[in-house]
Amino acid sequence: MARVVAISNQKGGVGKTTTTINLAAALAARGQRVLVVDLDPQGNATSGLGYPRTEIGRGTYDLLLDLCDVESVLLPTEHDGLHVLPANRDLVGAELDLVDVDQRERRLRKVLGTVREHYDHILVDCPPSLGLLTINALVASDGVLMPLQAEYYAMEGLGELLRTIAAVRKSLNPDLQREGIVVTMTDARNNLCREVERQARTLFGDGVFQTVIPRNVRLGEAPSHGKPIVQYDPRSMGAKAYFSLADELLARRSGP
Amino acid sequence: MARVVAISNQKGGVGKTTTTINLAAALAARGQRVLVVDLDPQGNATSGLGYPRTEIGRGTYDLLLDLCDVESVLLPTEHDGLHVLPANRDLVGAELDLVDVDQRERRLRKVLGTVREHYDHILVDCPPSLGLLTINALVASDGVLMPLQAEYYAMEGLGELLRTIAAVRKSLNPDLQREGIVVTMTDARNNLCREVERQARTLFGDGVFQTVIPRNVRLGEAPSHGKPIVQYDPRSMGAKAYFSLADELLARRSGP
Ligand SMILES: Nc1ncnc2c1ncn2[C@@H]1O[C@H](COP(=O)(O)OP(=O)(O)OP(=O)(O)O)[C@@H](O)[C@H]1O
Ligand SMILES: Nc1ncnc2c1ncn2[C@@H]1O[C@H](COP(=O)(O)OP(=O)(O)OP(=O)(O)O)[C@@H](O)[C@H]1O
Ligand SMILES: [Mg+2]
Ligand SMILES: [Mg+2]
Repeated sequence: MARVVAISNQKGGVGKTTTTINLAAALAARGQRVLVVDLDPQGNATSGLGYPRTEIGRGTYDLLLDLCDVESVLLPTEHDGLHVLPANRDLVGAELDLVDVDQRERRLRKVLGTVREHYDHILVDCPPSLGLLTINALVASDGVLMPLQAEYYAMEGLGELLRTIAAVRKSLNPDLQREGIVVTMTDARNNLCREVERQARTLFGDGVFQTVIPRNVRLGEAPSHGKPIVQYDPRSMGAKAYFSLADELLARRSGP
Repeated sequence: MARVVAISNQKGGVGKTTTTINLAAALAARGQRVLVVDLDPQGNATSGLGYPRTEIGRGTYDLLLDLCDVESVLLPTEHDGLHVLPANRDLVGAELDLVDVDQRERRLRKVLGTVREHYDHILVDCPPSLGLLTINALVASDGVLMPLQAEYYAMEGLGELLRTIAAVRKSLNPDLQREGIVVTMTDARNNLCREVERQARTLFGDGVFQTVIPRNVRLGEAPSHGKPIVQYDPRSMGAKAYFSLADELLARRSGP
């Protein structure tokens, strides 16, 4: 039975999509069965896994509005054991179209209930907001993984995100836990980066993964080839970091 | 009479807030009267101009829902000639609260109509989405300035943004023009950055500002001091770039 994890942070550009794709591929390379769900209207997880936006017919929009079943949306990837539920263009209108739908916050949870048994992990890439799409992801999830860019504005937004998680746990999904915070795009030579990481570890202790993701040019290049870093350049610092994150996540799960 | 410009791109983390704050401060340093409107629930433009989130009472949320007038929200900054309409926490709920409001897309336009005569420029910082807050900004604006991060995913999203601008021009604001695209966080030594800039200039020609904003550590540091770069470190590459952008914008306005 899969554990569902939402990759979320309303701050933009902090590495949500990059973490979703590369953690998923690293877990698949470790023999796990993984499903990526693209819940961001931008569709970056979809194109980063090799499917240009123009090639997508049915997508997560259709699943949320109950217009078709999961089998007709599910796509394989070049990586064995890694599948994706792609985003289609209609997703831009999902939040308004869902406003009058019954149980609008539980739509994704219902969809994923039909496929959880086929995977070990389901990773949901969220848009940079705390609207109805992100709420759907939090209600459907067991845990929330929060990429934290090593920058000033990123720390500012963390409080709002934690409040939202607590609110969802209280009213809609009592099992929702924090999977952890992962520091991204960090540069060990930069004071500000070191300061953000230090502050996060002081405030959240073990709530922050030991693994940090360094800023690495190859991570920025991989999406233009439609490949995760573990396929594009498996010896890069970026690939090593995401393998380490996958191993740490697996160790925490089977922990003491 | 002020020209209103929305700083918008639904892709997250591309430099919208950094461009809003620093272009505004550079214009003010050139003797222009400037108003920054923070329409992003994250409130980064507000804190980047020196007002911590916790200090904000009434904000743009109250203006959109017609709960008070502009005078009771308007704040000065350390920079002469630069004022700000701050974001308050309630803004997180604005898009849902506006759904049933009459003329919901024109709320900001109505608000700014009462202050335009006091400024030369009004810059509206938008959230990373194409929802009702961004639509309000586009309906209220004369032009749209689009920060384009020199990265692969950023190019992908540009088409959707241009389609949205065209749709708003057709149905809600016939005067809406493209102010231009400004390439941000670029590194001349990086192939991907050069490639994104080359593609943008090929596709959009003069629609792309000559000025590019380099990746510059000081730009990332300035917000933690609550100051625009032109105050925090006026001799930095970041400050020079935003002065150059301000000068280019002014030259285009009074152009041939
Ligand atoms: N560790 C890294 N090193 C270098 N570049 C990175 C790294 N992580 C992400 N990037 C690049 O930074 C940009 C932002 O990352 P990404 O798109 O994953 O963030 P996001 O949080 O998903 O953004 P959004 O809020 O728009 O969904 C992308 O262009 C990506 O390729
Ligand atoms: N030219 C630059 N050089 C270095 N750092 C930069 C530059 N421009 C922006 N930054 C930093 O990159 C991060 C993203 O920039 P910013 O917050 O302005 O983007 P945004 O588009 O407003 O993000 P959001 O989509 O969350 O609103 C911030 O931490 C900012 O300090
Ligand atoms: Mg993303
Ligand atoms: Mg911003």
